Amino acid sequence: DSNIDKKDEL
Amino acid sequence: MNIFRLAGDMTHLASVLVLLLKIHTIKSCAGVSLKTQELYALVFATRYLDIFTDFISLYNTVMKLIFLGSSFSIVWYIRRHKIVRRSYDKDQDTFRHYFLVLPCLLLALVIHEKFTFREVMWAFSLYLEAVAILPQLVLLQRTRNIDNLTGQYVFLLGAYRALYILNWIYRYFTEPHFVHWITWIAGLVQTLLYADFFYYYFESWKNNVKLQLPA
Repeated sequence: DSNIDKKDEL
Repeated sequence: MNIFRLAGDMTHLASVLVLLLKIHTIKSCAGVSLKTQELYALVFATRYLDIFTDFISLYNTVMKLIFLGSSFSIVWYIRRHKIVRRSYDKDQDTFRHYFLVLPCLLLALVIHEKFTFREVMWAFSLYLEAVAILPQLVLLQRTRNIDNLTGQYVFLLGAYRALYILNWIYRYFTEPHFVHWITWIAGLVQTLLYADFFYYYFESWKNNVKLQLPA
Protein backbone atom coordinates (compact mmCIF):
# COMPACT_ATOMS: atom_id res chain seq x y z
CA ASP A 1 0.00 0.00 0.00
CA SER A 2 1.58 3.28 -1.07
CA ASN A 3 -0.11 5.06 1.82
CA ILE A 4 1.92 3.03 4.30
CA ASP A 5 5.28 3.48 2.60
CA LYS A 6 4.61 7.20 2.35
CA LYS A 7 3.80 7.52 6.03
CA ASP A 8 6.55 5.31 7.37
CA GLU A 9 8.85 8.27 6.81
CA LEU A 10 9.19 11.04 9.31
CA MET B 1 14.74 0.75 6.39
CA ASN B 2 17.83 1.60 4.36
CA ILE B 3 21.06 3.13 5.59
CA PHE B 4 20.35 6.57 4.06
CA ARG B 5 17.00 6.81 5.78
CA LEU B 6 18.46 5.76 9.13
CA ALA B 7 21.39 8.17 8.77
CA GLY B 8 18.92 10.92 7.79
CA ASP B 9 16.77 10.32 10.85
CA MET B 10 19.84 10.21 13.08
CA THR B 11 21.19 13.54 11.76
CA HIS B 12 17.71 15.02 12.23
CA LEU B 13 17.69 13.72 15.79
CA ALA B 14 21.22 15.03 16.34
CA SER B 15 20.24 18.50 15.07
CA VAL B 16 17.39 18.71 17.57
CA LEU B 17 19.60 17.43 20.40
CA VAL B 18 22.33 19.96 19.56
CA LEU B 19 19.78 22.77 19.73
CA LEU B 20 18.22 21.54 22.97
CA LEU B 21 21.69 21.06 24.45
CA LYS B 22 22.63 24.62 23.58
CA ILE B 23 19.43 26.05 25.01
CA HIS B 24 19.30 23.84 28.08
CA THR B 25 22.95 23.96 29.17
CA ILE B 26 24.09 27.41 28.02
CA LYS B 27 20.64 28.87 28.77
CA SER B 28 20.89 30.87 25.59
CA CYS B 29 18.93 30.89 22.36
CA ALA B 30 21.03 33.60 20.70
CA GLY B 31 20.95 33.15 16.94
CA VAL B 32 18.02 30.72 17.07
CA SER B 33 14.91 31.72 15.15
CA LEU B 34 11.73 31.29 17.18
CA LYS B 35 9.79 31.67 13.92
CA THR B 36 11.47 28.61 12.42
CA GLN B 37 10.93 26.61 15.61
CA GLU B 38 7.23 27.52 15.71
CA LEU B 39 6.88 26.53 12.07
CA TYR B 40 8.51 23.15 12.81
CA ALA B 41 6.13 22.60 15.72
CA LEU B 42 3.26 23.28 13.30
CA VAL B 43 4.85 20.97 10.69
CA PHE B 44 5.04 18.04 13.11
CA ALA B 45 1.62 18.70 14.64
CA THR B 46 -0.03 18.61 11.20
CA ARG B 47 2.01 15.71 9.79
CA TYR B 48 1.73 13.34 12.74
CA LEU B 49 -2.07 13.45 13.02
CA ASP B 50 -2.00 9.67 12.61
CA ILE B 51 0.30 9.09 15.57
CA PHE B 52 -2.33 7.53 17.82
CA THR B 53 -4.50 5.97 15.11
CA ASP B 54 -2.12 4.22 12.69
CA PHE B 55 0.63 2.15 14.21
CA ILE B 56 3.58 1.72 11.82
CA SER B 57 6.42 0.69 14.13
CA LEU B 58 7.72 1.42 17.60
CA TYR B 59 10.64 3.28 16.00
CA ASN B 60 8.21 5.44 14.03
CA THR B 61 6.04 6.29 17.04
CA VAL B 62 8.99 7.05 19.32
CA MET B 63 10.65 9.31 16.72
CA LYS B 64 7.39 11.18 16.12
CA LEU B 65 7.01 11.76 19.86
CA ILE B 66 10.60 13.01 20.05
CA PHE B 67 10.16 15.47 17.18
CA LEU B 68 6.85 16.74 18.53
CA GLY B 69 8.14 16.99 22.09
CA SER B 70 11.44 18.65 21.18
CA SER B 71 9.96 21.22 18.81
CA PHE B 72 7.30 22.29 21.32
CA SER B 73 9.79 22.38 24.21
CA ILE B 74 12.21 24.54 22.19
CA VAL B 75 9.35 26.97 21.52
CA TRP B 76 8.48 26.87 25.23
CA TYR B 77 12.08 27.60 26.23
CA ILE B 78 12.39 30.61 23.94
CA ARG B 79 9.00 32.05 24.84
CA ARG B 80 8.64 31.20 28.51
CA HIS B 81 11.93 30.25 30.19
CA LYS B 82 12.90 33.19 32.37
CA ILE B 83 16.61 33.12 31.49
CA VAL B 84 16.58 31.72 27.94
CA ARG B 85 14.00 34.20 26.66
CA ARG B 86 16.30 37.15 27.47
CA SER B 87 18.82 35.98 24.85
CA TYR B 88 16.22 35.83 22.07
CA ASP B 89 17.06 38.19 19.16
CA LYS B 90 13.51 39.45 18.80
CA ASP B 91 14.39 42.51 16.72
CA GLN B 92 16.38 40.44 14.23
CA ASP B 93 13.94 37.54 13.93
CA THR B 94 11.31 39.44 12.01
CA PHE B 95 10.14 36.96 9.36
CA ARG B 96 6.34 36.81 9.23
CA HIS B 97 4.74 33.39 9.80
CA TYR B 98 1.72 33.95 7.62
CA PHE B 99 3.99 34.81 4.73
CA LEU B 100 4.96 31.14 4.65
CA VAL B 101 1.93 29.44 6.24
CA LEU B 102 -0.76 30.91 3.97
CA PRO B 103 0.83 30.03 0.60
CA CYS B 104 1.58 26.52 1.89
CA LEU B 105 -2.02 26.09 3.01
CA LEU B 106 -3.35 27.30 -0.33
CA LEU B 107 -0.95 25.02 -2.19
CA ALA B 108 -2.02 22.06 -0.04
CA LEU B 109 -5.68 22.80 -0.84
CA VAL B 110 -4.85 22.66 -4.54
CA ILE B 111 -2.14 19.98 -4.71
CA HIS B 112 -2.68 16.90 -2.54
CA GLU B 113 -3.12 13.17 -3.03
CA LYS B 114 -6.69 13.06 -1.76
CA PHE B 115 -9.07 15.80 -0.69
CA THR B 116 -9.41 14.66 2.92
CA PHE B 117 -8.47 16.61 6.05
CA ARG B 118 -5.51 14.36 6.79
CA GLU B 119 -4.12 14.32 3.27
CA VAL B 120 -4.40 18.10 2.90
CA MET B 121 -2.71 18.57 6.30
CA TRP B 122 -0.03 16.08 5.28
CA ALA B 123 0.69 17.97 2.05
CA PHE B 124 0.63 21.27 3.99
CA SER B 125 3.21 19.91 6.46
CA LEU B 126 5.54 18.94 3.60
CA TYR B 127 5.27 22.34 1.90
CA LEU B 128 5.74 24.16 5.18
CA GLU B 129 8.73 22.04 6.20
CA ALA B 130 10.35 22.89 2.86
CA VAL B 131 10.40 26.62 3.71
CA ALA B 132 10.38 26.59 7.53
CA ILE B 133 14.18 27.06 7.66
CA LEU B 134 13.98 30.44 5.89
CA PRO B 135 13.52 32.60 9.03
CA GLN B 136 16.54 30.80 10.54
CA LEU B 137 18.67 31.38 7.45
CA VAL B 138 17.69 35.06 7.36
CA LEU B 139 18.57 35.38 11.06
CA LEU B 140 21.96 33.71 10.49
CA GLN B 141 22.68 36.17 7.74
CA ARG B 142 21.89 39.09 10.03
CA THR B 143 23.84 37.71 12.97
CA ARG B 144 27.47 38.62 12.54
CA ASN B 145 28.72 36.03 14.99
CA ILE B 146 27.24 32.59 14.44
CA ASP B 147 28.16 30.35 17.35
CA ASN B 148 29.31 26.81 16.65
CA LEU B 149 26.22 25.07 17.97
CA THR B 150 23.82 27.13 15.86
CA GLY B 151 25.97 26.53 12.78
CA GLN B 152 26.04 22.80 13.51
CA TYR B 153 22.30 22.73 14.06
CA VAL B 154 21.62 24.13 10.58
CA PHE B 155 24.31 21.92 9.04
CA LEU B 156 22.79 18.76 10.57
CA LEU B 157 19.31 19.77 9.38
CA GLY B 158 20.62 20.22 5.85
CA ALA B 159 22.46 16.90 6.01
CA TYR B 160 19.24 15.20 7.11
CA ARG B 161 17.44 16.54 4.04
CA ALA B 162 20.22 15.49 1.67
CA LEU B 163 20.22 11.96 3.15
CA TYR B 164 16.45 11.73 2.68
CA ILE B 165 16.93 12.38 -1.03
CA LEU B 166 19.43 9.51 -1.24
CA ASN B 167 16.88 7.39 0.66
CA TRP B 168 14.19 8.17 -1.94
CA ILE B 169 16.53 7.32 -4.81
CA TYR B 170 17.35 4.03 -3.09
CA ARG B 171 13.69 3.23 -2.41
CA TYR B 172 12.67 4.14 -5.95
CA PHE B 173 15.01 1.47 -7.33
CA THR B 174 14.41 -1.17 -4.67
CA GLU B 175 10.68 -0.91 -3.89
CA PRO B 176 7.95 -1.38 -6.46
CA HIS B 177 5.56 1.57 -6.90
CA PHE B 178 7.53 3.89 -4.65
CA VAL B 179 6.61 7.19 -6.32
CA HIS B 180 5.74 10.24 -4.23
CA TRP B 181 5.94 13.41 -6.27
CA ILE B 182 4.69 15.76 -3.56
CA THR B 183 7.24 14.49 -1.03
CA TRP B 184 10.08 14.53 -3.53
CA ILE B 185 9.57 17.99 -4.98
CA ALA B 186 8.98 19.57 -1.54
CA GLY B 187 12.05 17.73 -0.24
CA LEU B 188 14.19 18.80 -3.17
CA VAL B 189 13.18 22.46 -2.77
CA GLN B 190 13.96 22.23 0.93
CA THR B 191 17.42 20.79 0.31
CA LEU B 192 18.26 23.43 -2.30
CA LEU B 193 17.57 26.15 0.27
CA TYR B 194 20.59 24.86 2.20
CA ALA B 195 22.96 25.01 -0.79
CA ASP B 196 24.16 28.53 -0.05
CA PHE B 197 24.60 27.80 3.66
CA PHE B 198 26.53 24.60 2.89
CA TYR B 199 28.89 26.50 0.62
CA TYR B 200 29.85 28.99 3.33
CA TYR B 201 29.87 26.30 6.02
CA PHE B 202 32.47 24.23 4.11
CA GLU B 203 34.48 27.31 3.17
CA SER B 204 34.76 28.34 6.82
CA TRP B 205 35.63 24.78 7.80
CA LYS B 206 38.26 24.45 5.07
CA ASN B 207 39.89 27.78 5.93
CA ASN B 208 39.41 27.20 9.65
CA VAL B 209 37.69 30.55 10.18
CA LYS B 210 34.47 31.45 11.95
CA LEU B 211 31.31 30.92 9.94
CA GLN B 212 29.84 34.14 8.57
CA LEU B 213 27.21 34.50 5.88
CA PRO B 214 27.52 37.46 3.52
CA ALA B 215 24.80 40.07 4.01
